[in-house]
Amino acid sequence: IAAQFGKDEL
Amino acid sequence: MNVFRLSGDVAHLIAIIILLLKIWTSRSCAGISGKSQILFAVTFVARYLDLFTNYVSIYNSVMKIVYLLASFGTVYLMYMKFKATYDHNHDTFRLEFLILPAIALSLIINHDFAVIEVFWTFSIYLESVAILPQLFMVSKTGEAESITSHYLFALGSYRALYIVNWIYRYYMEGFYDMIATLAGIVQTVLYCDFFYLYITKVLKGKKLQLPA
Repeated sequence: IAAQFGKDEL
Repeated sequence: MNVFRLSGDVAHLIAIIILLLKIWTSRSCAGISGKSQILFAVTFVARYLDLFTNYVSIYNSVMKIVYLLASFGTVYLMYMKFKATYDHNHDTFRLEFLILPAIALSLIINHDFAVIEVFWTFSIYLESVAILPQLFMVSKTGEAESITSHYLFALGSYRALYIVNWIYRYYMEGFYDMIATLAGIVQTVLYCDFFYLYITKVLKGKKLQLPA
C-alpha cells in the first residue's frame, strides 16, 4: 500500500 | 503506532524540552542556531496545517500542538526574551539556500499536487535539512556545550528511530511512504558525523570539540 502519505505520523 | 515510532516521538520531545530548559535555566541561547529553530517552526506549521482537517487521534493532535507551541516558544526566547545572548555572528547560514530548494522540490516531487499535500511535502524536505545551520554553527565555533550536544543527539535519534519504524511498518503493515523515508534517511545521515563525535567524546565526559 502506498499508504495515506504518512499522515498519522508526526 | 509501534514502539519505534513512540520512542522516536519521545526522543523528539526530549530534544525540544532539553533545548527549552537549557535556554530557560541558563538565561542564554549561546551556541544555538536561531535559524535552525526558525526552520523547525516553519516545518511544524507547514506539516500540521491538517490539525483541524485530518483527525488521527488525541495523541496525534496533542503532540502536534505541543511541538508547535514549543518551537514557537524557543524562537520567542531566542529572538525576544534572551535576544542579547543570541550568537548571531556565528549563525550565518543562508536560509534561502534551504527554503528555496525545499519549495521547488515539493512542487515537483509530491504525492498529490494539492495545497495541503504540497505544504506537507515541503515540511518533510525542509525538516531534513533544518539542522544544517546548527551543525554549521558548531563547525564554525569548533565546539558545542555538552547540553547542546545532548540536544542534537536526541534530535538525531528521533529520525533514526523513525527509520526503524518505517522498516517495521513496511514488513508488518505493508505501509511505506517514499518521500518521508528518503528525506528521513537524508536527515539521519546529516547527523552521522555528529553521532560519531558524541559517542567517542561526549559520552566519555569530554567536551564536543572538533579536531583543529
